[in-house]
Amino acid sequence: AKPSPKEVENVLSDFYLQLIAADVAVETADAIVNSLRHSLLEMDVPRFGDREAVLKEVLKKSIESLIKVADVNHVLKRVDEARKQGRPAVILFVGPNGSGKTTTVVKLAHYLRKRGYSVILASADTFRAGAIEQLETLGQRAGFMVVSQSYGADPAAVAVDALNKASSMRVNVVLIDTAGRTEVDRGLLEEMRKLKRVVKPDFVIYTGDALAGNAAVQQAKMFDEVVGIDYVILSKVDADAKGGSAISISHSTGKPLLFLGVGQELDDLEDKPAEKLLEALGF
Amino acid sequence: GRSLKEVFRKFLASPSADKASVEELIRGIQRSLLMADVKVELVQKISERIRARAFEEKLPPGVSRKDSVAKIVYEELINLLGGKPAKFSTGGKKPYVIMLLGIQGTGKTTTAAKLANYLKVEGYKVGVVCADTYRPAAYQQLKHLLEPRQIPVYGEPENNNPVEIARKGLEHFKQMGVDVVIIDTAGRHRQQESLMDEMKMLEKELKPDENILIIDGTIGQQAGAHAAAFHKATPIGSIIITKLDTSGRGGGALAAVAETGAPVKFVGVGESVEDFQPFNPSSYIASLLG
Ligand SMILES: Nc1nc2c(ncn2[C@@H]2O[C@H](COP(=O)(O)OP(=O)(O)OP(=O)(O)O)[C@@H](O)[C@H]2O)c(=O)[nH]1
Ligand SMILES: Nc1nc2c(ncn2[C@@H]2O[C@H](COP(=O)(O)OP(=O)(O)OP(=O)(O)O)[C@@H](O)[C@H]2O)c(=O)[nH]1
Ligand SMILES: [Mg+2]
Ligand SMILES: [Mg+2]
Repeated sequence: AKPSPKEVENVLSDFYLQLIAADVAVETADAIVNSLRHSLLEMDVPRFGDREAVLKEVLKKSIESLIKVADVNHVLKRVDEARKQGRPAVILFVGPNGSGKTTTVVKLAHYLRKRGYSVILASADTFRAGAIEQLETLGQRAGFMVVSQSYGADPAAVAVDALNKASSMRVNVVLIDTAGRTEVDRGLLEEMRKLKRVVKPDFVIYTGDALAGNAAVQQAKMFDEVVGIDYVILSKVDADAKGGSAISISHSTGKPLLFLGVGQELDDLEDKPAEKLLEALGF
Repeated sequence: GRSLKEVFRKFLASPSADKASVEELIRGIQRSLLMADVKVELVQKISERIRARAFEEKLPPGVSRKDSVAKIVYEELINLLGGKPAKFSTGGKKPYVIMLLGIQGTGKTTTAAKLANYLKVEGYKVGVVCADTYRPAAYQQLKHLLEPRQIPVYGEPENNNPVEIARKGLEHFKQMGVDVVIIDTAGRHRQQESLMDEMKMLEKELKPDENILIIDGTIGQQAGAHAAAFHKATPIGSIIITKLDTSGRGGGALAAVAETGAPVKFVGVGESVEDFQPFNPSSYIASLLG
């Protein structure tokens, strides 16, 4: 039998609140619920017994399809291709203030080195207090060369400096750390677009905070619209984040999740984000 | 969906406030509050309060049901901010010791500099202690922000005992005769047991006059749970919401206020040391309602 509209609405409104409580953005939760309504109304449910449980099970399965995950091998393949072409692969890191970019840059360098690649880091945050010293210290501790200039220098100049050093030293990968910036400041987003044009990175990675709520959508959307992003990394998942922002960001930008940051140490980079996220979402 | 302004306008333009139009208004308010990251339970609680008061209250003379409902919405939201006074005061204690606490990356260090600068402008002599022994270059970050403003910073980059650093910093500034000491600490969250223990140790040894919880204005539904954990470990005296210059509207702070009973005293509205303002409840509520 087909469920009644009332049964479907009951199940959908509970599901809606579960999504919101898991930090899925309101506009994303709206869209998900609206897209599922039709298929739920068309479902075959048993005549007797817990009919709503059958509908709930369908909703639970739909969560998995909402998380868009990237294959890290695609990134590694690109690095191999760059190596064959005799040039370093370049990855540009962008994102809002305090989302974990600098820490993630060093984690990714460590991840790549474990897989046999040489990496140098570019300290292109020439704005924030202590930013250069922070990356230099992290880099030194982990054994990575950090290319930096002075505060106030043009981020593009630092990036190009790093690219040149990487080319001459035959280093495989250059990771470029940039200053945090708010999506509301168009000028700062344009600065990123200009940096991307100059540096021509193989990938742009957006690092977002897993604890962010509805702002996560607007932040990721604006970075994607103005700069253009290829992958998303969500950090601080270990801070009990439910991870709903991963769904919101996937849904609004279509860009896939590459890693999750699950702590402050070098190894705290999760390369199987889907499983960890489903566990965090707890659906 | 329509903006809450349009929903309110439609409500106020309707001939009378019947149950259906009030329900429609409540739905609009719910959506706005959820989009501003107000916790689901609080949104439900506020809806019940509006619903209950909208039709059960006796109308003052000359006031329409509609105007009464609009006033009720505003009052219920203001109530969520708690009745405590939100103005900074040292109550005459010298030095008045403030400790900043919060999750990683929420803006503690930047806020330490902002609050120090704000208080200096208000006429207080301020000293800042870097008791963050985890974040690389935390001390440099504070010095970079405060040296240009001639606000002294105490730190021991080689020492990894935050309690010892803070105690010596406090003594150092006591000798200098400062009015206020602000202690910046490492970012931490409730799943990091040893860091939560460190925080309890800092509280026990330093006995700050005010523990300020720094809340990221972009935080979502987890704000209440985190605030409760901080408050359970060390009593929170007040809250500062940061990054309100972004798309975040700081709705998470309402849950933090509910869990800690602490008032919001200041907000951060940008990366510069000057981007700091006393908390304004009316404009905060207005932005929550979108
Ligand atoms: N618990 C936890 N903390 C993290 C994670 N990633 C980063 N952090 C912490 O978050 C704080 C901010 O990290 P940063 O790497 O400085 O962030 P950022 O995006 O570079 O910040 P800005 O450059 O100022 O915009 C630091 O205390 C990091 O140790 C994570 O996955 N889990
Ligand atoms: N847009 C904006 N950015 C802010 C604000 N307050 C702080 N920031 C930025 O947020 C980022 C993190 O600030 P920090 O002061 O390093 O944060 P923290 O809490 O001390 O970080 P940890 O010590 O690593 O836990 C930096 O890029 C700051 O410039 C604010 O009000 N608005
Ligand atoms: Mg950084
Ligand atoms: Mg700090």
